[in-house]
Amino acid sequence: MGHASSKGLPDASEEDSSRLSRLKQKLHINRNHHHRQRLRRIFRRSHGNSSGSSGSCLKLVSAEDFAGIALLTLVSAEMKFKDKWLACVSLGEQTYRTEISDQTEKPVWNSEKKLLLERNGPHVARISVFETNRISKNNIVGYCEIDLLEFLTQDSDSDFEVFELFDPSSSDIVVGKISLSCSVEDPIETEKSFARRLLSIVDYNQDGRLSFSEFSDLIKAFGNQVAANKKEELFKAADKNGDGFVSMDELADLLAIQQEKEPLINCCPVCGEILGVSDRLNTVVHLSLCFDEGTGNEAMTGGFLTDKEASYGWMFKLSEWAHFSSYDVGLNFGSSASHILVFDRKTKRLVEELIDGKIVMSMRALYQSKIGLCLMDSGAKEILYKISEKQGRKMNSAESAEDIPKFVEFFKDQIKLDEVKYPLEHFKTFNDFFIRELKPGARPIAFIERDDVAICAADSRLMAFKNLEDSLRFWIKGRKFSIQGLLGKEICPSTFVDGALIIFRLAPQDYHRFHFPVSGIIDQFVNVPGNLYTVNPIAVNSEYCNVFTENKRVISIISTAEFGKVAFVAIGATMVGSITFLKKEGDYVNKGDEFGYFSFGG
Amino acid sequence: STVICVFEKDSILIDEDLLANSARSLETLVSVGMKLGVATRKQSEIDL
Repeated sequence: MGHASSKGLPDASEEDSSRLSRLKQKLHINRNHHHRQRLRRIFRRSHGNSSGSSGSCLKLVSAEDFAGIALLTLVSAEMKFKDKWLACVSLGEQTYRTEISDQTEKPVWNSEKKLLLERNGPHVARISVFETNRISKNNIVGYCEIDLLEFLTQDSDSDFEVFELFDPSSSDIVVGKISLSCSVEDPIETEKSFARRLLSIVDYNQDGRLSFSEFSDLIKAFGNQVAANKKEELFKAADKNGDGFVSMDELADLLAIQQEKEPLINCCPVCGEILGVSDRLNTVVHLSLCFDEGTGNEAMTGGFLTDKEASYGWMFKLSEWAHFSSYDVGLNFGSSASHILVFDRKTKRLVEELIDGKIVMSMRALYQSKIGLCLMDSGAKEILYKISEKQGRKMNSAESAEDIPKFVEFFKDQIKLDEVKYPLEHFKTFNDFFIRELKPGARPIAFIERDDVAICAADSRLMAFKNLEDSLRFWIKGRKFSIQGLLGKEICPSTFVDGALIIFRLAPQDYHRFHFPVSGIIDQFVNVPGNLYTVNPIAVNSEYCNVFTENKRVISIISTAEFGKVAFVAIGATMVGSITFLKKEGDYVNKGDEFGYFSFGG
Repeated sequence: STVICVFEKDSILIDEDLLANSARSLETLVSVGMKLGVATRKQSEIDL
């Protein structure tokens, strides 16, 4: 256990308010009944007995089933030599780390992390301090262990406490001191901040309130069929001032009141976990933490070093490809399913492509919000790349072949095995199957004898625009999109400026080889390194994200007699970032010939 | 993953159904080999 050796002194002018604040924060963990009654009185006096969300929080949660969010801040340390330091905090299976400090004896981090504390869950936090100047690895210098429940129930006037750090090889030797603070988040603030986060995710036009259609998306994502069926009624109930919109406060009130009598939220829109209907506080705690995970709002990062960690957060759900590992998409569709409408050219009918609601929510949160933008700046790009590389290794392993039958069954209406050149037993890895060839003639080439007729280059969802302006008006919303940006500096863009733009988007179940749309000679290939964002319409339609100009891609130029030059840009995406070509510079190619394929990898 | 083809200005007359769907922000499900459009250089000579 750690030993508090000294206490910080609060500013005298703030003493009264900070004490009240701490008392409120400790409201949910104090085990002394009389003391709790006293706290309840203080709480009532300061907040009144008003209706709405604050009123509902007067209901105390007993220590036995306590669940709350503790905000732990690693403030600073005093070490015995100069180095660049980082600190880690581990609680149960979770580990988070601070940034690396400057070269100093007194590192300052001020790193915060919200942690879930449960009565029967882990509550002893181990804090370790590492020197980082070693070239090969970080080296642990000191550690301490702190019982957070004990710490939070101590009667202390200080905002932070100092603990001794022990040498990991001998707990008798003190190697430094660390200052930290820990408080329990006010449940009212937890609920409000949750409502704010929910609102920001479905508030597509970012006007700070929800229209009926935005509100409907949110209710659907909660996975509650009953609620989904009466969303008009719920919207009217929430819209207290009758202005036709639901504000953040109105949403918080609705969630607080409705969740008490008839819970709206059956499953977490982020991780999909089924939530207990009777435990409102735990529901809010779960959702708050889940929504916080990986947003970059918190100063300490989790790192997502393992599959397990990644799968807890929404990082892994940032693309429609996520289900290659879990196969959970579509299995629990229910009311949480969303869809993308596509026009089937063959049948001349509109068809719905189902996509799991929680993936839509996660992708919108990442690609269509300012929060997502912050996340991208705080390391998500690298994580997307690592996930893709790892997925590539997995899909190239012999074990991955076991997943092929499941995959075929999952997409049985969309994968026609009789078109595939080889039987399933032929494929030794999942990637082998993914880049499957088709039998000759399975894809008839339109007007094959006429090189003045261009054809579709891939089994895909296609968008076609006469020029850049149309593509920006109807589809690509990334603020930085341009033909120059797409093709890069090496290729003279003037030839293509104001040219027509055809976008072929491949979905997971599609045949993944791409073909030549025109006949001609391959002039050149240009590799452009970049990120691996999803190329889903949610990202393409986001003004914050520039997937086509920032993703990894290979540009080839085909010289033709009929169309002049045609730029063929193969763009990698999350999970499917590997691009292979079957032709080389100088080759003469016929329209319809195989050009290359996309496969799993980075 | 995605493929984008960029044609030179005024070099292709894209099929009308594809343009019409796209102008409604609606993707069209297509297969390899389906007709995409015709080179404008020979448009006057073509009757498809």
